[in-house]
Amino acid sequence: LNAALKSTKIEWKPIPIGLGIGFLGLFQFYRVQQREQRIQEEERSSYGSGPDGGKPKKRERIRPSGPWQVQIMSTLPLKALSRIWGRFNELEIPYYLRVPGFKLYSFIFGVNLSEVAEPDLHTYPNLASFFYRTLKPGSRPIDPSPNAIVSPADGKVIQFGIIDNGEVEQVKGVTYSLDALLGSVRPKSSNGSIPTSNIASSPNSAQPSGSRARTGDEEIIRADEEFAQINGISYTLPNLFSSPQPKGNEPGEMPVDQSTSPRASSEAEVRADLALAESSRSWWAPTPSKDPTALYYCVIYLAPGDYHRFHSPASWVVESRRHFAGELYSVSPYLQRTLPGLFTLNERVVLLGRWRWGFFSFTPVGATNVGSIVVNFDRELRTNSLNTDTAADRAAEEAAKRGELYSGFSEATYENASSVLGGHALKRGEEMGGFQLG
Amino acid sequence: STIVLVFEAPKGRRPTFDEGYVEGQRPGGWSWKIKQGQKVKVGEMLGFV
Repeated sequence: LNAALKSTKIEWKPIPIGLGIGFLGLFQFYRVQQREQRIQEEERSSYGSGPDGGKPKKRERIRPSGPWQVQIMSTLPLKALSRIWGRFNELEIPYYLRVPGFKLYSFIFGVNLSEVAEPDLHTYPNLASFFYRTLKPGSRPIDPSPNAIVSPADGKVIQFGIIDNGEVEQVKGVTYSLDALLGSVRPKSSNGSIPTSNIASSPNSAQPSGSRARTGDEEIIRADEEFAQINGISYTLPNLFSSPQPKGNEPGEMPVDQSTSPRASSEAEVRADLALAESSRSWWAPTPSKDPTALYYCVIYLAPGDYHRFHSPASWVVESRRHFAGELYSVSPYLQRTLPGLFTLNERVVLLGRWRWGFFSFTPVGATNVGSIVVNFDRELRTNSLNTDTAADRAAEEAAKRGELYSGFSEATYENASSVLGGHALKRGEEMGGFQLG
Repeated sequence: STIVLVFEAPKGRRPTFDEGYVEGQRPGGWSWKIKQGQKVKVGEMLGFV
């Protein structure tokens, strides 16, 4: 034995990456199986024993439905892989390999190196820092129109449109609810129901707007009512709009909008008040809801070679942030087509606030390769972190103990004592943060 | 990675007979200036009121 130990030559060989990934996949599969079995046993043993008929549960792992590619992906430990990927990309690249390496990366993913702020590629020690590069000043001119919303990032427009009944269309025919994406805006009402679309109706969520009116005409009426409340005018809607409404249109005549139709003379007074309020209103103040508004959405996909910092698309005030510690599926256009509600599953940071015309939200959604979302004005935010996952599990468990439904996110509000805006103000084009590898 | 913007903007009014009707556009309301699949860069206009 002594001779064998001394004379045997030890030869170290690296483990193939595929084998490592396979092992991690199998291990995760085994772990999930074990956990499912344990939960089932717990439920069986405690059935009918508690007030709610069961034990408090942990945050459930997202189990999406979809084709076999999605099913396989859902068994992989995507967040762990993302973190390993991030660590790997933080390894320092040898000095002489940096320039050819980054040039090869740029060639494959279409990076325009003439725009990069630092022309000497040796200064980037690793791929992570090159990925999070800055651009030369002036290389991205901001559109001068003050009434425009500008692109927050370099990328491809995947989908855009109007939100109908609180549902966002991911691809043609596949929709997800706005509440699932952004979280429920209001706390539970006294009767226990959660109002689902108050942000869709009210430009200022502090205003008690009640349930949302569905049709456009009803919305206009509700808007007038709110305007009357805002301005402290004592008359009510029936008094205000007592004049008979036009019953219908003559053949060949364009349909007439109620907001432009002739009404009682008191409406003219309201309009005059509105014009006066408009002229004295600060740019950031919510618009008097005289104008009927709607919710619009736009989805922009950032490819691996794109500049991965994001900028403010408008001048707005960020009031709160919600961090959803979800999964980290790829957000490639292929998976967006195959996995319904992808954006509502993935880890994301929802920034909520208001702009000139009312509600405004900005949601960076993470992916497997770029799981870390950075918000420059929020130093406490940690995404794709083991700690946040554990904290979310704990919060879910505590909510279940209290017999409440776990909201699925942690929330923070921005309060700037030196500002009267009641949040963090951002200018159009101002850098807000970015996506980092892993 | 992906960015989802959700925002409120005026719907505008229905166009009068003289103004005519353009699909998806109402005078005084929000209008998109992009197409699906279009590549955009930081600062480019997505739409306007």
